[in-house]
Amino acid sequence: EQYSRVQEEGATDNGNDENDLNRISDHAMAASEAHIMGAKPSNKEAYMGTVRDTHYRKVWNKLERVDVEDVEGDEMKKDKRKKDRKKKKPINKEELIERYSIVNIGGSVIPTFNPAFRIWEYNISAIANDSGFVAEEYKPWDEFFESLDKVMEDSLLEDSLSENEMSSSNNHLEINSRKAEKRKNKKNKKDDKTIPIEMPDKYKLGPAYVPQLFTPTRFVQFYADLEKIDQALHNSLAESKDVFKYEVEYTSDEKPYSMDSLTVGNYLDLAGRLYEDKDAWEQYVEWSFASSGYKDD
Amino acid sequence: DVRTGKERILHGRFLHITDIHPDPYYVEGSSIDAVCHTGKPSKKKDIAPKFGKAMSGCDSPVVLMEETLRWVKENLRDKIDFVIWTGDNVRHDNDRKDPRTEAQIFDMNNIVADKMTELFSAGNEEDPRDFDVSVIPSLGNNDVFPHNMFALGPTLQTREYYRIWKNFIPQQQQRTFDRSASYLAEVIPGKLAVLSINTLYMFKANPLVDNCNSRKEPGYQLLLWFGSVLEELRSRGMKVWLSGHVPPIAKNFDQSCYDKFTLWTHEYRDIIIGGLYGHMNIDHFIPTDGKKARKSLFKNL
Repeated sequence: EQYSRVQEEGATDNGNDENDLNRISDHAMAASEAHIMGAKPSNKEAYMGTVRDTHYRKVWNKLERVDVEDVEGDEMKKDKRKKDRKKKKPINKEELIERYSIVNIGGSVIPTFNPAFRIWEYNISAIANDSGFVAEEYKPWDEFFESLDKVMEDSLLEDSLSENEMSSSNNHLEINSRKAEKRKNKKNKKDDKTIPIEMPDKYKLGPAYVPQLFTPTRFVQFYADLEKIDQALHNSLAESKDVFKYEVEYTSDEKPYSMDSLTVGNYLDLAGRLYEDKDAWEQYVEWSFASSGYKDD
Repeated sequence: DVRTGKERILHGRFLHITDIHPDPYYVEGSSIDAVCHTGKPSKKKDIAPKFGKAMSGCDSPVVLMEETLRWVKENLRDKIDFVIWTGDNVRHDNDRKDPRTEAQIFDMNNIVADKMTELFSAGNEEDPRDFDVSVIPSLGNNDVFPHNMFALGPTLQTREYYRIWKNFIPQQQQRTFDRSASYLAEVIPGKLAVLSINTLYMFKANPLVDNCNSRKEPGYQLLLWFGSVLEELRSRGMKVWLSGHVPPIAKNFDQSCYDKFTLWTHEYRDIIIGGLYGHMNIDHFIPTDGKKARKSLFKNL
């Protein structure tokens, strides 16, 4: 509808309309895709291919540019890197790791592939002998959430107020409205509380980057092999509870993951390996579909 | 446990489970081509098995959910500290003869929430909020009606979910939950928290989401909540896991929402441990670039 409306009106300001149309079609496609999420899986290998060729390739490219001094590399690697260095500025590995965070997307219980879930293990050693936690010092959250509720309420009120202001000022000062608009945009960006300030230097990297209390150390992926269970059910008269079970599909410390911890640095190294090593990639894709043997049509 | 004063053993382990999608219309032996609801199978491969069939396009038979929770109870319950449960507890709306209604969505979510309570609670009659294993649910795009569509609270829907999840959500967060359908759970008091984030407010497929720049937008309000809670957690010296249904990747989120969410995650890297999501059924991870998000955000602003 939007598309035909814009076509009829004749695109006044091409750029904006173009963006609008792209965004609308983007949202519409996401909606239709989300709707068919319930149907037979399709194009999932193609999706994993884009994960590899966009996200993991970018990481691999950056890892290739990590400054040689940072990494003990063999002579071959050094020479290769020296050549590459002429092309692009080398990257410090710590800085590279720090700019990333990891989005973990879980396997599901619904048998789109095989039913699956995950157990995460995390470091609690420091807390075991940390007698620092005293219940009396515990600070309740009531006050904080009361004030937060007010912040959210006020921001909605502010918006309707500023909207009234803008509309009244625009009515009788048509000529200045463009300036007012510019002023409003600058003001908006400045006081937009949904944009964070940079992390102050006094704060140190947390459990996702440096091994410490609560750093995730390992995970165990469980799955239920429905084909095997269905066969067992038919081959014996056993009860479901004797036949149905989850078993370990894989763990983060076995090949090709071989992760001795689950920090962002470990994940970036894994992404680089998955991009570079075909066998590792194929194993990763098989597990991403919960060992169901899924293939695109 | 500061609320109950009970001693609790810490295991250093937690469970992430997602997208259960139990389907009460699933009939064992029916035709897979008829979404496992009816019909005579045309061939052997078209028979709907008892526990469901991978890649068939059918939802979960209820027995699959029950057997999964039984297995968790027998093998994992006493070895974990908390459960992160990231939504979609309802069948897909894929049968024109039995369209999915809002009442069915709420009823099924009630059933699954009761099963999770039964499985992980301490069985303390006086205190339904007393759990042996903390449970942190978040909202899926199939848990709302119409599909994907979820308005900024307080609405009937946000209040309904507060009622369904009342044993999981700390009482002092009722008002902010009514607005945002998001909340904070302290899994180790004063030390470790889990955020249940309503990612539908940033999801491209939600027709009520346009961007995260205007104050009226659900995503803007959610980011206000998100930023304030992160700042408070930092001031208390706590660490935090993020959780939600729709993964915060560029493919799923409106651009301005993706940039802002990724930037918050980057600027609070001193306290955020990681993010756990569902929705896509595929077990994988995506590295997201905070620096790039900042550039993109300021370019677009």
